[in-house]
Amino acid sequence: LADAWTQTPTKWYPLPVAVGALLLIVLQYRRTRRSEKEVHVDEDGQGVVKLKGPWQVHVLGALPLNSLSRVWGFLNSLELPVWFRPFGFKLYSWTFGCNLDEINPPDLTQYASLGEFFYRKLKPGARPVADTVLVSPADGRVLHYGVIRDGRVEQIKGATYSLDALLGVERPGLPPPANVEFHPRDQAEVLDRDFADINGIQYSLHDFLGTPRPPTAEGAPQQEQKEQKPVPTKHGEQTDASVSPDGPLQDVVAHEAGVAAEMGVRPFLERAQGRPAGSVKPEHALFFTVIYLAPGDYHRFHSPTAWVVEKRRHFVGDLFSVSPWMVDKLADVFVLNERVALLGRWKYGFFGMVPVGATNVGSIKINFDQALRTNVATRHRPPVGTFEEAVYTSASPVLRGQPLSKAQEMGGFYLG
Amino acid sequence: STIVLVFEAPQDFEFTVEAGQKIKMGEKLGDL
Repeated sequence: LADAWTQTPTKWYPLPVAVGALLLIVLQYRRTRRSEKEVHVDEDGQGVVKLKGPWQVHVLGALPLNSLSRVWGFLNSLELPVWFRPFGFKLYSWTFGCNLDEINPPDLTQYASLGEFFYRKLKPGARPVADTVLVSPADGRVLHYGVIRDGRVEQIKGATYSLDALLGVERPGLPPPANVEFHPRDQAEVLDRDFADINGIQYSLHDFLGTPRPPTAEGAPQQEQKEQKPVPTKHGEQTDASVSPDGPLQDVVAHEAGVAAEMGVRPFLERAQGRPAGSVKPEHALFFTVIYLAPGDYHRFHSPTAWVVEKRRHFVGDLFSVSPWMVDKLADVFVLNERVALLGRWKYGFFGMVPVGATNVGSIKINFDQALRTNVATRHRPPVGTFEEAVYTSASPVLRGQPLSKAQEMGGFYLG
Repeated sequence: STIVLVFEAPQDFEFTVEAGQKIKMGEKLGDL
């Protein structure tokens, strides 16, 4: 080796012009990709968010994380031999702390792949729902929580990121969000002026929205009048003399809009126009909380409260790990990563829920949004800071969005 | 994976969890 190292003559050859040109093209492409990754328009369109952190973060940033995530997902979708499944899943459960007593179905041989096991269901009643206004949407660990001040969300102590960068805002200079053709699987149907049937369950509109029942002409509450007539049990069969001749839908829409306006419960779409970041009603504040799902956790997420999702925004981004270590090291990780922002309202005003993808779980599924596709390989990546948008108004004309009850399953994270 | 919740609520809203605490789906996150 020493002889070869010292005595082998070096002979230089001229590179063909085509190879040199190809090299320049590759270098230019890498430079463009890096600048796209580092520059992220802030809420005022002036600031930028760069990949900031120690050397480990920059090493990870140089890796093709999205491609690795998709390969990981493909490998975990491969069907495992039946004899191996109990052993393999028990090993996985032992390693990551899964509780096999609560999974449904309990027979491990029925999970064809690790991906299927990862997206497992729980037995009915395995997660009792607390009687409170806000419950945890998933199993996990609370990373952080607090109040949002000046439109900035605290990631770790002393470091913040922009709320508008997280949720997205329309602003001049950026291409308009694409309207996605939306085919909701779950439907809400108005039964009469006070009740709606949502996925087979009858809800009082006022209880759902947290708005008071309007008084009748005689001054008696609407609820008392309601109790005098039977609650309709089958769609389209009820007859209600109090409903206007135009039909129950128009009546309920007008009625709900009136109540909502009275209570200041206006749709997010309207409130967002011209609203400075972080502004809320008097005596109100904007709160946030971040919940981290570890690899062994149940990976479906549920509605944390009764609310109406009005729109979703899909941000195509990177897929950095979102482990507590990474959150501590990489500033703006929640703004850089691929995510789906679900925006709407609950009884106290604005409500938003943002599932954020990661390297091992890059795919986000929303049950009521069949058009959503995440972690998809694409030749032309959309400009950073833009998002694909879908509006859920067709899901329920009366509620102007997709209604969700507390603890209702919303979707989940897939491996890869 | 991570879930971020952002919501408007009256100022007397209080979280009933601590940072770093493990939590299950459906458990109380906060109250008024």
